[in-house]
Amino acid sequence: KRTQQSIRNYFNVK
Amino acid sequence: MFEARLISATILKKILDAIKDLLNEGTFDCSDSGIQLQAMDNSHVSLVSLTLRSDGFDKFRCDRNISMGMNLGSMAKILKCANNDDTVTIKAQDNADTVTFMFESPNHEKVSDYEMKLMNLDQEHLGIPETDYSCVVRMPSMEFARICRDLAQFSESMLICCTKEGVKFSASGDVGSANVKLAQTSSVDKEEEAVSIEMQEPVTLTFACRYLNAFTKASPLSGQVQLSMSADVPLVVEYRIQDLGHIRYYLAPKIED
Repeated sequence: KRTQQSIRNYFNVK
Repeated sequence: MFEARLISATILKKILDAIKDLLNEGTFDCSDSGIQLQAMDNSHVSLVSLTLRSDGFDKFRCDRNISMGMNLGSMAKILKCANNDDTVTIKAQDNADTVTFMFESPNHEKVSDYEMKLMNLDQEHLGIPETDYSCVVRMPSMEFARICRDLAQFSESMLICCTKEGVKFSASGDVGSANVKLAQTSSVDKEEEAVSIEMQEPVTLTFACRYLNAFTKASPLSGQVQLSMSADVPLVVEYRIQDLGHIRYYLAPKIED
C-alpha cells in the first residue's frame, strides 16, 4: 500500500 | 500603478484553464520583473508555480510591488467575455481592492472593462530548493496528456519508470494492467514531436493520476512538456509558455508505508 505524501513535507514554508 | 497588456486574450485563457481545476484562488505577485503565482491545491498534494516575465508582455508597468488575490472562478467568468483575438490589459491602482480587465477588439471599435474584487488570501509560500534531477524527460505535451488519460482508467496511481532506454508509464488495477513505453526519438521532422531523456540514474516513482491529469490542462500552452524526477522527491511537470514564462507543477510522490 502506497500513501500519498503532502507537498509540504518536501518544501519549507517561507 | 500596475498595468500589463497582452496582444491576445487566448494566452491568458489558456493559463487560467491550466490552473483553475487545481486552485480555487491564487495570489498574483506583481513586480517589475513580471507576475508570479505560487499556490498549493486544497489537499496540499501539489504546488502550482506560474512565472510570466515582464518582457513577454506587450506593455508592462509596475511602479510598486503588489499582490493581488483573485478568485479564479470569477476570473474565468470575466475571461469568457473576451474574444480570443482581443487585446487584454490588466490594471490596478497601488493599494487597490479591485483589479480591472480591459478587452479591446483588434479594430479598437469595441472596448470592454470588467472590474473584479480582490481577496486577501492568507497563503503559505513554499521555498523550492534547487535540485539536480536524476532524470529529465522531454516529450510532446499531447502524448503525455494521452498517456495520463488512458492509464487513469486502470488505476488511481501511475508508475513512471525512467531508464536510459526510455520512459515507461504503468498502471494496474481490477481491470488489468497497462504499460506505455516511449523510447528516445532518433530523428523527428518537428522538434515538438521529439522524446528526449537525460538520465544520471534510473528512477521509479508512483504518482496520483488525478493530479497528472489536472496538469495536462496546460497542454495547449506548449507543444512539449518536461518531467523532472529524482527518487523520493516531488515530480516537476513543466510547460514553457513561449516568450512569456512557464508553468510548473510539483507533485508529491506516493510512497510505500
